[in-house]
Amino acid sequence: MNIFRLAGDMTHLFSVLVLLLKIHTIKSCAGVSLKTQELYALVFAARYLDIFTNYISLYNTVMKLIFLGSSFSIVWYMRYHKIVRRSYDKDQDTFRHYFLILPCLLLALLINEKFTFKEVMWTFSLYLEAVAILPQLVLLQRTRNIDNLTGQYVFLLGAYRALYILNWVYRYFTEPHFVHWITWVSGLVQTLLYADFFYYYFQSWKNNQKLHLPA
Amino acid sequence: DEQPKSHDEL
Repeated sequence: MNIFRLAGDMTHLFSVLVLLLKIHTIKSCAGVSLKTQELYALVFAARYLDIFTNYISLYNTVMKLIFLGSSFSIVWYMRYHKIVRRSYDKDQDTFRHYFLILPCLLLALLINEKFTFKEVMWTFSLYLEAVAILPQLVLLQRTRNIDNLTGQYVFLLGAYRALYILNWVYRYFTEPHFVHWITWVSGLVQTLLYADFFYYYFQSWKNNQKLHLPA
Repeated sequence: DEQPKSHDEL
């Protein structure tokens, strides 16, 4: 474990806590894409299949349980909670996320480190995570009013993967034959998808304005 | 089977 990875995990943890806090306290999910949340729940379900069979550390297991629990409870809140679901903007959250799942699954079947069920599902979760933010970014472009918490959520979600890239660089130089192109490329693509969001987020922070993305 | 190292990440 290195500082970049710990910072990345904490940033990721913080992003889901910010979102859960927003939904749980103000009972609103305005501006949040249910499709992205569903994709993330699928990402964690596919990635943590071996949570009980392959023990790595207490930290690893606890964090996996937190990510699984938080992503599924966010989906539950947005789908079934009688107050929260009313603030879900389903007319705007129209990204056909099923069109993301199949290509990622096919790609995982073609390009993976080992052709086993667990490994293909793990690779699928990497590819899916890289594009999971798209419905949320599309929704942000559409809804003019990006409230602070949603903006912070997306920012933290992007920052965590950027920190993971630093972690991979660090591990590449400190651990012999630590080479995982699949992880690196999908992590890089994921972070690049946030590039314009980061730009506008930084601009709004610098000019102390409300965050708004160009149409 | 020895889990490849990369899967020690979240």
